[in-house]
Amino acid sequence: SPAAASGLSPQESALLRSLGLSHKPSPKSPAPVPPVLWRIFHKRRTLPGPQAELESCRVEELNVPGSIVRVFADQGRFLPEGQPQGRLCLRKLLFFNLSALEEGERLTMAQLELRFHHSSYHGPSPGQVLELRLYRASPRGLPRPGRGPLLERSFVQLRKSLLFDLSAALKAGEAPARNLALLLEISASGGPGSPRSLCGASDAFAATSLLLVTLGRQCGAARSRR
Amino acid sequence: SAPSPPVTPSPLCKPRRLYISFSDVGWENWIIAPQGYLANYCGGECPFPLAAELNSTNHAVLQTMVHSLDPQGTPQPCCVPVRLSPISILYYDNSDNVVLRHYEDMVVDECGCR
Repeated sequence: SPAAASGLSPQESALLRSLGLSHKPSPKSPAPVPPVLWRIFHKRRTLPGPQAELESCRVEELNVPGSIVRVFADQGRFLPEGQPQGRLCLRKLLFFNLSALEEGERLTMAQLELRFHHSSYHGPSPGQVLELRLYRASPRGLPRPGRGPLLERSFVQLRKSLLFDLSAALKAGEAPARNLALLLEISASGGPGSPRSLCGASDAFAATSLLLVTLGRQCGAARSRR
Repeated sequence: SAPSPPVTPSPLCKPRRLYISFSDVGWENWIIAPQGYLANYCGGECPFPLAAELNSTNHAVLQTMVHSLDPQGTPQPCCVPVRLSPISILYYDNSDNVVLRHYEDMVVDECGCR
């Protein structure tokens, strides 16, 4: 049987399946748990039984419907700037493998987080502006032709963590694709010195992750019952 | 693992303590939290005429009465969970993503005769 082939007892296989898992995970490079997930987890543990039941299909902390919160690590890579303007400081393919999402799950929130090593960068200096653009891309990092950026931001102050709501871009409510590829560009302008010297912020770039909130099938059934 | 039962266990239908330890089942390397939780289970009798006080349906009360008259022919009602509550589990999935998932009906809060 498939269970025997995977070295699991039939009971363990059945239990994992009931928890929505096809086989037993064996994390190879476990990422640290994002603080927001700890907060949601501990808050739910303090709820009394009946209230926990009521909120089983809602994530109060993020104020959206949902029964599963996942944080996907970026599996992309840095790309050569290749821009004639020379103002581009960083060009990176962000690639998220969303194959863990199950059929019947409905997306209710998508949030991208960019984290910077804040301690190594104290700019931008007065008059300097950082511009950030995010495009939908092919898995190889090529921007979709004829498409403007998904979002465009300018910063005169850089924080340790930048959050971007991509729910609209990923059409919340629909089943997301099996993967998501985005092209991130950071450029700098204004202020004294050459554009290159303005790129300290991108050197402070640390990591990025994608948080998705979905409604599992169990919530759909509850909804129809209600 | 089931902690040692109390000295004089009540024979009536009620929740019994059952603690599920994820390390006991060898899941501690992918389940981040909790380490385990109190799942409980239902156990005990549904005797006539007490069944009426034991969260029972009318049918279960009838069945206990018939059982008291014809024990061989009609069994007692079953002592089963009638109210359960969910828990959340924080774990790494098969792609090393961090997942917080809500699972319904994981803790037995109340038992009844059915």
